[in-house]
Amino acid sequence: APAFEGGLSQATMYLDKFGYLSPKIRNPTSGHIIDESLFRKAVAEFQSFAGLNTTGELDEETKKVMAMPRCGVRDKVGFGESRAKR
Amino acid sequence: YALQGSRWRIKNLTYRIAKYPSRLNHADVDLELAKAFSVWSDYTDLTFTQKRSGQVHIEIRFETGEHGDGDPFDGPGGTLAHAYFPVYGGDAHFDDAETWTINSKRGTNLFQVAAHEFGHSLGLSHSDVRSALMAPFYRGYDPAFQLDQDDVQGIQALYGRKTQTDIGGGSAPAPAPNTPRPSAEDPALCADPKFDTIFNGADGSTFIFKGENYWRLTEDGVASGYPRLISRAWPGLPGNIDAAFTYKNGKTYFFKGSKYWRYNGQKMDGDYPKDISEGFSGIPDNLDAALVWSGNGKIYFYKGSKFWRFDPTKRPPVKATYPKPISNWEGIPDNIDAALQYTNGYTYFFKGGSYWRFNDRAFSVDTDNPAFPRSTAFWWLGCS
Repeated sequence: APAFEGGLSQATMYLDKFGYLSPKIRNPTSGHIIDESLFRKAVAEFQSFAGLNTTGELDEETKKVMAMPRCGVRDKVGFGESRAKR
Repeated sequence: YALQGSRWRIKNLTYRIAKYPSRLNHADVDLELAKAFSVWSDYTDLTFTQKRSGQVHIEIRFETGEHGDGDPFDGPGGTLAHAYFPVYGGDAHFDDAETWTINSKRGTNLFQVAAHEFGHSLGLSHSDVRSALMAPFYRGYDPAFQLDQDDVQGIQALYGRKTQTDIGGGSAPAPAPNTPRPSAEDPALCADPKFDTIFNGADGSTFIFKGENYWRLTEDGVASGYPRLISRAWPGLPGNIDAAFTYKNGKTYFFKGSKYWRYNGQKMDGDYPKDISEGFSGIPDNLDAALVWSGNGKIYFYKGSKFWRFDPTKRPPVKATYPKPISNWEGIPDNIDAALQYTNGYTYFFKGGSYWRFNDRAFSVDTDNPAFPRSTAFWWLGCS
């Protein structure tokens, strides 16, 4: 089964996991995104990084790239996270 | 390429495969992972030695699901592996639920993924150059795999260039007794050590341009056999260039007056010159200097007492808050001749016969002995 089926919440998780969502734009209690424009900005940043058209829309091309097997290291760093080694 | 911000302070590193993949022969894995390390040692002076026990720098494990670091694997597909940057220990973990394969189109190629992960172990972040090994996506088995120029630049920004060339196997032949020394002093250049521009080529070589001539720099000064004519090495390019840089796409841009030229290596990359106002909207003509800062991949242009930051991925590429005063770069003078981020990661500014080394962390000119500014002739051009 494909790891990425393309739903909005899965895209949110993907963008979060790979460093495109700042903790500021997630609701601290639900974890949901609280500002759609910031979600679009995160999608656009991912598209720019992946060499796609930067529309901010979660289009088919973007979902296709999100479904590709990949490295688990974040693309973007700097949101204050610093994973301890163990 | 992008640098995470940490690197190993030593060049002789050790590794251990603490947990092998469940479906591959151990000896084959040893060989593939050694090959994956050699991708990086081919272009630097790094060495990697496998140990079977005891303390090592880089520990390698094939694990499934949650494996103790809070970043669980997700089964076949999705995330294939992850690795830690030097500051976090450099370890590399691979998802053992993947079908790891060797020299096969089926499954996931162990060598390619390992070479990518070891890039992280050495301090490289993900690159936005699609063809780079350090791009985050797995694009399938490539039987003719070669490290991209972007990756070469990245690793050499961290660890410098290989001092003995043995890329492609075998070591370089010993120089014949009458081979010219790799570095030579150029009396005319030493007498007037001011130059027009300095930049790194896509292969990591550093060049200085002055009038119609150019020199390649070595660790000790200028390479022997120089100066050479700019017009012969870069056909179509005029002399008296104002500024130059090589971007992370491996292309070199030259600026003079109101025009710019783009070269792929030493071949003009299309129909040039073009107007600076066309290709670099927001950047003025008659520049003093330009550089690409690897910390953020942005291009900095300098003219008179001002600088501009150019981000090709943004619209507009220059924010309305620019230009800003060069005095923001504490200790750097106005009206500089040239600027460069060298392969050691430091940023250098040149003016007259002097240069300043800028410390990106302190955001000011380094305090050192001898103090900056220092003599360009002595420290860069090998003049006695």
